[in-house]
Amino acid sequence: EYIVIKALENGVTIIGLTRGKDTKFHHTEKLDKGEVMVAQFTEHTSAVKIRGKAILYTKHGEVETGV
Amino acid sequence: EYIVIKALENGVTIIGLTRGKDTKFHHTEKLDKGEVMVAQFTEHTSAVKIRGKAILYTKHGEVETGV
Amino acid sequence: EYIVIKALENGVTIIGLTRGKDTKFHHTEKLDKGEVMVAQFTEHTSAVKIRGKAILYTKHGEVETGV
Amino acid sequence: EYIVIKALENGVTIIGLTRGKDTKFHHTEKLDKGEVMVAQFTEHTSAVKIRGKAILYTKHGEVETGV
Amino acid sequence: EYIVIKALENGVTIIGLTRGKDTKFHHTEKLDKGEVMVAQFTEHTSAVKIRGKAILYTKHGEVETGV
Amino acid sequence: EYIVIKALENGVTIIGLTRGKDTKFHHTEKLDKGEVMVAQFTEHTSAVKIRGKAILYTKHGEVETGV
Amino acid sequence: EYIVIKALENGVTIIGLTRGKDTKFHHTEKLDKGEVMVAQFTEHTSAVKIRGKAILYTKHGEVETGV
Amino acid sequence: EYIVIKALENGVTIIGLTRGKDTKFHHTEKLDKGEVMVAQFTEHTSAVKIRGKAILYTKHGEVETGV
Amino acid sequence: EYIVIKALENGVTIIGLTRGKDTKFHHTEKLDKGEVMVAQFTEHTSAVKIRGKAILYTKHGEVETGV
Amino acid sequence: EYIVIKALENGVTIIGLTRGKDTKFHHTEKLDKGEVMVAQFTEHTSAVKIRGKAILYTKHGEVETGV
Amino acid sequence: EYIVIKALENGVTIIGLTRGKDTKFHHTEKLDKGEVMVAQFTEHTSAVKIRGKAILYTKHGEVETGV
Ligand SMILES: N[C@@H](Cc1c[nH]c2ccccc12)C(=O)O
Ligand SMILES: N[C@@H](Cc1c[nH]c2ccccc12)C(=O)O
Ligand SMILES: N[C@@H](Cc1c[nH]c2ccccc12)C(=O)O
Ligand SMILES: N[C@@H](Cc1c[nH]c2ccccc12)C(=O)O
Ligand SMILES: N[C@@H](Cc1c[nH]c2ccccc12)C(=O)O
Ligand SMILES: N[C@@H](Cc1c[nH]c2ccccc12)C(=O)O
Ligand SMILES: N[C@@H](Cc1c[nH]c2ccccc12)C(=O)O
Ligand SMILES: N[C@@H](Cc1c[nH]c2ccccc12)C(=O)O
Ligand SMILES: N[C@@H](Cc1c[nH]c2ccccc12)C(=O)O
Ligand SMILES: N[C@@H](Cc1c[nH]c2ccccc12)C(=O)O
Ligand SMILES: N[C@@H](Cc1c[nH]c2ccccc12)C(=O)O
Repeated sequence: EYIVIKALENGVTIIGLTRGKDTKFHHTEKLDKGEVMVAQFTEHTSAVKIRGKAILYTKHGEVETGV
Repeated sequence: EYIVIKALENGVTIIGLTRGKDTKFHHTEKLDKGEVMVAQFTEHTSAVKIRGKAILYTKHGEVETGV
Repeated sequence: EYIVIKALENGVTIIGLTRGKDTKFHHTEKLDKGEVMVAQFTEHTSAVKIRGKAILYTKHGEVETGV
Repeated sequence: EYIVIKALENGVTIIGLTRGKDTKFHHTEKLDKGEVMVAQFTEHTSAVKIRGKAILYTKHGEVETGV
Repeated sequence: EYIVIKALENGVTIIGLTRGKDTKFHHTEKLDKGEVMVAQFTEHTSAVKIRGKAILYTKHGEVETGV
Repeated sequence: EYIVIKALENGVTIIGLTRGKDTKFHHTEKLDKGEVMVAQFTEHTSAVKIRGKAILYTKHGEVETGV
Repeated sequence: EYIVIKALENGVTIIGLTRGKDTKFHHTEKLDKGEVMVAQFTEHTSAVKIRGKAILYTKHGEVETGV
Repeated sequence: EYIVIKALENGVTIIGLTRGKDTKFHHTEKLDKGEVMVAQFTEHTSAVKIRGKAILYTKHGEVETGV
Repeated sequence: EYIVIKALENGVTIIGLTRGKDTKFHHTEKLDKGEVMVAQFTEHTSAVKIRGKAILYTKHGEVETGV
Repeated sequence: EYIVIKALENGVTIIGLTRGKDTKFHHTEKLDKGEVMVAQFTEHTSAVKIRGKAILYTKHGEVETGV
Repeated sequence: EYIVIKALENGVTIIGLTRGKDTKFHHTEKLDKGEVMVAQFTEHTSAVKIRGKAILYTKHGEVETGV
């Protein structure tokens, strides 16, 4: 399973939340306008948080973030 | 399996309920308007509760929460 | 497998029934109007009972409860 | 695999039949009008019997019971 | 895999045939009009026979029995 | 995998052929008009033969037998 | 995986070819007009040959044999 | 996985090629007009060659051979 | 997984490339016009090269080769 | 699972991010206009970042990057 | 999983990139106009790069390369 995020402005942040008992931020990836990240769920990442204006592509459809 | 939550107002809360004999709140993630969380079901999370105005995207379709 | 329940009034109850030889209520989650719960079937939960006015989203379609 | 039963009248009964050589009733769940039960097939339940007026949602479609 | 049988008259019988070298009737469940049975194939049941007026719902479609 | 046979006349026979090096008839089930049999392929049954007027429902569609 | 063969004339033959290094005929089943055989691929049968006028139903569609 | 070959003329040959480092012909099955062969890929057969006028049914559609 | 190749002219070659660190030609099968080969990917074949005028049938659609 | 990237200008970069606790850039592949890369998620790559004008093809649809 | 590449001009190159910590070119296959290669992802190949004018067929659709 993976999701796709396309930044529509600079400074979009994609935050990986830890899998397990605790839920912490283990990595924050910054995207500039037009940059795209494709990210899987993994042994270390069981949730993802997105801040800023972007388009998120998932199996449940497309979601505009930041609005 | 994952679900997608897009906050339509500030202070939307996404609560992870523990898997196992007991059902407790193990984590609460706060989202501000426009922020999006993509969250899996995991070894520690077998149910999720959502409070506040948001759109929830699941395999069973989209659900407006908070209304 | 998970189901989605959106409360249409206060005091909607979502009851988890135990898996195994016995069938008991092991947890009751109360939802207020607009709150949504997404719940999996698990090692401890093999049936769920819903009381009150809500919308239940399952792979077999949407069901209005409480009417 | 799970089925969904919505009671259309009080006193709808959902009976779990035992898995194995013998076929007995191991649990009867009573539903009042509007109440809904979502029930899996399990290690202990390999057949389910429904009495009274209800709607049964399965992968083979919707069935009105009690008529 | 499960099948669904809705009795259209009293005295509909659902017969479980044994899995294995021998094929015998191990259980007969009687349904009254309107009653519904949802039954899986199991370790002990590899064939099912239906007598009387009913509707049978399977993955291959709906079949009217008893006519 | 299972098939469904609905007898359109009395005396329809459903024959189970043995799995393995030899191919023999291990069981013959007689159906009267309107009776229905739902039968799986099993450890002991790898082929089925149908004689008489019936409708056979399989994943490859419906087949009228006996004509 | 199984195939379905409906004989359109008497004397249709369904031949099972052996699985393994050698390819021999291990069983021939004769069908009279209207009779139907449903046959799986098995540990002993990795190919099937059909002679005579019949309809063959497979996952790749229906094929008229013998013409 | 299996393929279906229907001979449109006499003398159609279906050749099984060996699985493994070497690629040799391990079996040739001759079909007369109207005869049909249904053949799996197996531990010994990883490729099949068809000569003569026939129709080949596969998951990628129907192919006329010999033209 | 298998692919289907139908030669549209004589001398079409289907080349099997070795699986593993090295990539060599381990087998070349020649097809004359109208001949068809159905070939799997295997323990020894992880890529296939086709030369000459033919039609290639794959899960991604049909491709005319040699043009 | 794989994604496909087609560069629409020179100097498009495809960055592989490491799987595991840490998230670092382990490889950057440069594409010139018209070049295409098809890349899997792997034991070492759990996220991919794309910079520059390109078209990204994923199971969630096509995404224009760099705009 | 496999991809299909059809060369539209001479000198199209299909490059296999190594699976693992390092990403190197382990094999380059040259295609002349009209030649087609069908290539899997394997233990040794986790990414593929294509240079020159060709059509690439993948599960995400067809992509023209080299333009
Ligand atoms: N640490 C949590 C992260 C998480 C996943 N899904 C969630 C839903 C709600 C809250 C937290 C989470 C877990 O692995 O389970
Ligand atoms: N602790 C419970 C949480 C839960 C999951 N699904 C539920 C449905 C109803 C009530 C509680 C639950 C469990 O893992 O089973
Ligand atoms: N304890 C029961 C709960 C149950 C699941 N499905 C049911 C259907 C009917 C009655 C009870 C049930 C079991 O695990 O099997
Ligand atoms: N005890 C039976 C219950 C059952 C399941 N499916 C059936 C069909 C017919 C009769 C009984 C049954 C079994 O596990 O097999
Ligand atoms: N005892 C038989 C029952 C059976 C299943 N499918 C059948 C088809 C035909 C005749 C008998 C059967 C078996 O397990 O195999
Ligand atoms: N004994 C045979 C029965 C059989 C299954 N499919 C067949 C097709 C043709 C002839 C016989 C068969 C076997 O298990 O393989
Ligand atoms: N004995 C052969 C039978 C066979 C299956 N598919 C074939 C295709 C062609 C020729 C022979 C066969 C095998 O198991 O492999
Ligand atoms: N012996 C070869 C046969 C083969 C299968 N697919 C092929 C494609 C091309 C050439 C040969 C083949 C193998 O098992 O791999
Ligand atoms: N020996 C290579 C063959 C190969 C498969 N797919 C490829 C793509 C590109 C280049 C070579 C290949 C391998 O098994 O991996
Ligand atoms: N090292 C991280 C990389 C990653 C994957 N998906 C992510 C989403 C957000 C942030 C980081 C990631 C991991 O394997 O889990
Ligand atoms: N060696 C890398 C190759 C690779 C696969 N997918 C990638 C995406 C981006 C960069 C490199 C790669 C790996 O196996 O993971």
